[in-house]
Amino acid sequence: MKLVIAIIRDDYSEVLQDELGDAGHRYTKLASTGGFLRKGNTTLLVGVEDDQVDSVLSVIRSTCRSRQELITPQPMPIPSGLAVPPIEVIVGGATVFVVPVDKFERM
Amino acid sequence: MKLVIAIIRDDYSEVLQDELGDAGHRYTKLASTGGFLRKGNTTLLVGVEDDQVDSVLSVIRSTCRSRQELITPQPMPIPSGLAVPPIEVIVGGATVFVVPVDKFERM
Amino acid sequence: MKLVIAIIRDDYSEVLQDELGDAGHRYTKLASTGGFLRKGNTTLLVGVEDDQVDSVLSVIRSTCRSRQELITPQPMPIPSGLAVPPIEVIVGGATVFVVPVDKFERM
Ligand SMILES: Nc1ncnc2c1ncn2[C@@H]1O[C@@H]2COP(=O)(O)O[C@H]3[C@@H](O)[C@H](n4cnc5c(N)ncnc54)O[C@@H]3COP(=O)(O)O[C@H]2[C@H]1O
Ligand SMILES: Nc1ncnc2c1ncn2[C@@H]1O[C@@H]2COP(=O)(O)O[C@H]3[C@@H](O)[C@H](n4cnc5c(N)ncnc54)O[C@@H]3COP(=O)(O)O[C@H]2[C@H]1O
Ligand SMILES: Nc1ncnc2c1ncn2[C@@H]1O[C@@H]2COP(=O)(O)O[C@H]3[C@@H](O)[C@H](n4cnc5c(N)ncnc54)O[C@@H]3COP(=O)(O)O[C@H]2[C@H]1O
Repeated sequence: MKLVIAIIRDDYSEVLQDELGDAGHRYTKLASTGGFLRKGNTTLLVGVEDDQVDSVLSVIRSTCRSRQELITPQPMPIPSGLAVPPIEVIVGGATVFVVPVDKFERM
Repeated sequence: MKLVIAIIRDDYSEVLQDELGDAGHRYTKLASTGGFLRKGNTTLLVGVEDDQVDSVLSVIRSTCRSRQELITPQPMPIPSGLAVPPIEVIVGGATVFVVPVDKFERM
Repeated sequence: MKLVIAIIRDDYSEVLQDELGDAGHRYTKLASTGGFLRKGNTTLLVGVEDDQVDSVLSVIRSTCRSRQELITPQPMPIPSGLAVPPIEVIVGGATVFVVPVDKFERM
């Protein structure tokens, strides 16, 4: 058993949940916030058998593509009149950690 | 040291927290949402010494019993006039992952 | 790769996030609640290379100092007229778990 912890952009959240459900994977959703952009995002906990980890990763990979965005990083308080040029970041689709599980129980 | 991650129904949340506290276990609560029913539930993080894991599991087991419920799964948008028969699921009391901890520190 | 899970008091949250960002560490923030005081606190997930764990821990250690506080523990419903003496607890700055990661992927 492994616990997949996937942090994804909010706008991928609905479609990823549907895809995971369709593939028969069970999961739990946590509301979270990104450190750099201080914007809301989504953290999913997906507990799966060892041989299902690759299936979960490929569902996430096909659903959450990274793309380039122009972003004004928060929370810089800016004196009015000064325009802060947005910076270009490649915002990923997903950041994924696979963590070992010593014991799993459904009660 | 292990980290017990327990996902429980909201209606078990208060009583489980009291029982864990009474048994001397420290924990942190996260608000979460179930993947299938899209209903709010509770995720508890309980960090314990290795020899206390069984105690935490038995507190959860005795507090969160599974039972059968008739449920209309969300979020199917339904054309009006069409009645969707509820389905019977055995909704568990708790889903529990025990994760190894390499290092623990209270600062 | 390790996942550092740090539970900190809300009043340390902003400064710790700034310090982690300045040190080049990426992280995700989860809103959480303490088990004993039933007060809001902050849980940070910080995924780092193995050789960066000590850097993250020293940033947390220098930002979140423990101190003594007089606290009236919640949620004891108290009959009016009865004054409950506050108790003195040493509320720590941070509770930190370092969890092993089998696989990490940015998609
Ligand atoms: N110091 C920095 N300098 C320049 N650009 C930076 C940066 N920190 C982040 N970015 C960029 O901003 C995007 C959003 O980061 P944020 O921290 O808000 O939101 C993050 C954070 O919530 C989470 N995350 C990423 N790496 C993490 C890690 N190692 N540990 C914990 N959470 C992580 O995943 C979200 C998306 O990350 P992603 O890498 O796809 O996308 C990141 C990255 O492209
Ligand atoms: N594909 C499916 N087909 C038919 N019935 C299904 C189903 N997925 C879930 N159910 C049923 O619905 C209940 C609620 O699931 P939900 O995903 O909303 O809420 C779940 C979810 O938040 C969490 N959970 C369960 N297994 C998980 C896993 N492997 N990984 C992460 N979270 C899990 O624990 C909650 C309670 O789970 P529990 O198993 O006791 O109870 C489940 C199960 O009896
Ligand atoms: N049974 C008890 N008897 C007497 N005093 C007690 C107590 N339980 C907690 N305290 C005191 O109250 C402070 C706040 O605990 P709380 O559970 O609200 O908030 C906790 C909880 O959210 C989290 N935490 C601590 N230990 C944990 C563990 N083993 N597993 C999961 N979360 C933990 O970190 C927060 C701060 O913990 P910290 O130890 O610095 O500070 C604790 C501790 O000094």
